[in-house]
Parts: sequence; structure tokens; C-alpha cells
Amino acid sequence: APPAIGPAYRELNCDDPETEQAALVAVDYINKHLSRGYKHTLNQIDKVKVWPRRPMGEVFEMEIDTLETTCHALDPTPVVNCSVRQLTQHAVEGDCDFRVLKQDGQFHVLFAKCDSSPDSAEDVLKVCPDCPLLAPLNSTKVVHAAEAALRTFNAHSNGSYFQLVDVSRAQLVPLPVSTYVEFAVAATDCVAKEVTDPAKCNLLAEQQYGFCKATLTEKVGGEDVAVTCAVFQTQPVLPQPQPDTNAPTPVGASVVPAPPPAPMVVGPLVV
Amino acid sequence: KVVQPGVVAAVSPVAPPCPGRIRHFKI
Repeated sequence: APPAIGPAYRELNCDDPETEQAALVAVDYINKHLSRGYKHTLNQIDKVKVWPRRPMGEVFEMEIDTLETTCHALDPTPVVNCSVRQLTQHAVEGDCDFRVLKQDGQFHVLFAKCDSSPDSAEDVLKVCPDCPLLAPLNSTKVVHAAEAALRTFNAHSNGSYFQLVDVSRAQLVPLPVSTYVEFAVAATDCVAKEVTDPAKCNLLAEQQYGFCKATLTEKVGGEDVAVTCAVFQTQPVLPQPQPDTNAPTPVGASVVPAPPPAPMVVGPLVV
Repeated sequence: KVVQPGVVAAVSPVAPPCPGRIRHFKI
């Protein structure tokens, strides 16, 4: 008999329901393990190979393209309800490599590696010549805008004092000269109206996060700040199964507790 | 008369369509 020819792996259509199921488990995995930036949604499955695994099961080796949504990583909204960041808002894509084990009909992520990159300035300006581009998050203007916005929010808040967690997106707008920022915040054990030394405030044991959008407009002799924050329901600390210890977490990500199964957004609180 | 033995052509598998569909837009 002729020796078996052909690949040792099973070839599967990238749009096969089984491939798609594995890809969705993979994208869900990265979203549950993000603590900064934005949730991503599946855009395209680039490649898939299905390897037999001993003693049982199969491993899906996949390359996946994702797109950034408008939901912050700490936002408990299910990604299915999140909008994809549009080209005019300077979209961001993710390139991911995954290995997903399928055993007894269940998918389990063994390995995940993702890199994200914004669309090129040329491409954004091609579809929208006047759209502001993403700005570096550590630029002086961006940091100042986020800090001024949070100060404004806390000054008008009747509840907890909120600390900055991370600035997740920023754009410098030419006309009127302004800085648009989006950032995550966390509640502390201080009361906003009574804070004298913010350094003495501690994050709540039952972490409560919020997400703010703000515009700082430069004026002659001053600046205007408009900020809107949505405070999310508190997130209980839950133990979570981990993948292979050799598997890296997605770039720019660290492990955080799983969001609650029934998310609810409190707010938004508008200043 | 010497003839070559018949060679059974290996059935080449049809390459699976990858990459898959774009769900939103490509950047």
C-alpha cells in the first residue's frame, strides 16, 4: 500500500462553523484577559490548521484579525453589543495567533499572542481628510487633558474620589484647538468633596471602574473642559482558569478578574 | 512489448478557502 500522503493536520475552511466557533472562543479569551485598551471583535480568520492531539482532542492553530470596539476593556458590556471603531475614528486592528484545544466538544485556549496597530494616517486621511488622528498617550497635551478632565469630574462628584487608571485613546483636534481623550478611572475609599491628599486614597476592595470621554478646548487665557463618565457596576474578584503557563498574555494586557455575567452600567454621570 | 505501469494520480485536496470572510472592513 502506498504510504499515506498529505498533511498531518486537518484542513478546514476558514468560514467553517467549527473554525468560527474556535475563533470566537479565542476572541472572548483576549477580551476577558485585557485590563487596558478596548475590547476587540472578530473581523477575519486568516488561517486555520487542525492538528490531532494525543491522547485525545484536536488543536486549532489559527491566525485571526480583530478590530477594536468602542467598549473599554473594563466595561462589562458583552462585546456583541459593542460598536466597531470606525475608520473615521482612526480604527485599530489586532493580529492574533492562537492555539485552541477542542476536547469533548469544548474549546479551551492553550496559547494566545496578539499585536495591535492603528490604521495608517494615509488611509484615515484618504477616507476623511479632516479627521483627527490618534495622538501618543504620553504626550503632554493628552496627559494634561485627562488630568484636567478627571479633576473636573471629581470636583462635581458627590460620591467617591476617582483615580486615573489609564488613558486609552486621544486625538488632537485642530479646530477649535482641543484635545479629545478617553480614559479609565477607579473608585477610591475617599469622598470626592473631602479629598485633601489624593495620594492617601486607596482603591476599593470591591473594584469599581468607570470610563470617561473628555474634550479640553484651548481658549484665550484658559481652557474649557467637558467630561462624561460612565461608572460600571462593581466587579467581584473571581478565580479564573488559566491557560498553559508558557502562553503569553496578549500584548499590552494583564490578567484581570472576569467581568460579572450580568453586566449593568451605572450612569453615565455627566459633568 | 514493454509498457509503463499505470500510475494512479493522487487526488489533490482542494485548497480550503482561506482567509475567510471580512466581517467589518479591512485596514
